[in-house]
Amino acid sequence: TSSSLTLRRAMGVAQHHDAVTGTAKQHVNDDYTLRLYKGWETCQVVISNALSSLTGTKESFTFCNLLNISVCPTTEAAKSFNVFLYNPLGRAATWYIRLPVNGVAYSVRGPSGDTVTSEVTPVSKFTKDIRRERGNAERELMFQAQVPPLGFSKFTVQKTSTQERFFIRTKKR
Amino acid sequence: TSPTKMENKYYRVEFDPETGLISGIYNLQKGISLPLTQSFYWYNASIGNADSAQASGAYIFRPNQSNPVPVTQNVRSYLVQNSLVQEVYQNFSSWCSQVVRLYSDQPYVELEWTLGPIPVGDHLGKEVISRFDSKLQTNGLFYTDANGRQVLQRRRDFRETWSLVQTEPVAGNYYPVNSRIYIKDKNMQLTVLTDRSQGGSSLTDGSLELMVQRRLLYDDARGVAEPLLECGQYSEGIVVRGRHLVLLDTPQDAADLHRTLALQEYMSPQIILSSGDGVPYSSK
Repeated sequence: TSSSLTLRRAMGVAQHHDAVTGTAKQHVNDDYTLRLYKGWETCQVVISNALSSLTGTKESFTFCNLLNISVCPTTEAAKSFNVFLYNPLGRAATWYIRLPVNGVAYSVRGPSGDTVTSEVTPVSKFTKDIRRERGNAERELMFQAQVPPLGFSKFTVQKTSTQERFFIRTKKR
Repeated sequence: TSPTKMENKYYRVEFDPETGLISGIYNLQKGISLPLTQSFYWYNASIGNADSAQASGAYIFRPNQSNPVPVTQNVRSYLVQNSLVQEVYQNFSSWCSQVVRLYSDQPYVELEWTLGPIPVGDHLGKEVISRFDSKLQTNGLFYTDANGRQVLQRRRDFRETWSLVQTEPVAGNYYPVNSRIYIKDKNMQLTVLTDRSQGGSSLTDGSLELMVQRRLLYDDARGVAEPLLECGQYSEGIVVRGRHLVLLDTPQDAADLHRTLALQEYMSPQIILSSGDGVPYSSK
């Protein structure tokens, strides 16, 4: 079961001008943050259920909240994983996706099974400095994702050896 | 060596080889160029003065002088060039850095800034801004979106409905920026999209600034009874990372892109991951 009620309540509370502007006492701001976090946690179940319905597959979906500092235990450890992107816009859109990884080479396949151009770059020192012990990804996998309007795209990521990567590139060429 | 330029099919960004700062942006499709500098500065927060005992605090933005202090005059920078993205990493100080990013086929320049923990060991409250300085003839006008939808024209040291006597030359010209701020002349428009609500202004012609973080040591006596001094998880202050998207276009065409891009920023996708070992499912 899932419900968006917790987030709706948290958003209701956060309509107060102190929450909008951050002008409350610190412990009150911390409480606003906690409420929003709990709301987001319950909405993850809502999204998981919706995705299960849309894809026709029930999976254990995971969400990474610290991608802005290149932290995601799932992508850092897994040899293969799927990436789902839902586009809430009424037109097709393109986003660049960056995921923290520890491998050197990955192949990314798009919704129709074709190889998507991707590359692996080192995580910057700037990012390593601020994330502290919250993650240890050495690299980021980057690819361009196209998503249809009001719909989702699924990308399959597979860790490869550098030789396989070379083979895939050569074959594509 | 410091990088001197980066380029995709839409934009070229040039950097000053002496300072490492951005020195110009070129829209290659429209054939327009704008020499500008972008850097980080901080306002020293007022603790009250002879004119007024009002201190800068959670409710009140009140710098103690009109000229902000540059975080640095020169940045250490390096370029990372890949097929999908080019990035120039700029290190302003131990607590301020920025990545200037050009994706291969995206029509904007992305500035990803990381700020904090803001040092306050010198007992000075700091309100940090990112400022763009250009030669655009803006005649005291700039534009901000008041509510995320309607863009309003702002005029420096002026109010629509009463005769203003400006007593706070900086704070008195700050306005809410929920998604975008821009300045323009007859030929060019410089637009900056934000990823969160910030305060912004244009304090001199051709200049545009956004406040990105604050850390203050005094309460403003407006009811909070606390200074705006977040300690964060590690008790040394918080670190904030955010993005500004910079667009340079003609005033006639600018809205075409900044409206679609701002919506895309606001409604960016949630990334959802799975291991791929699911079982067939039907809601029935």
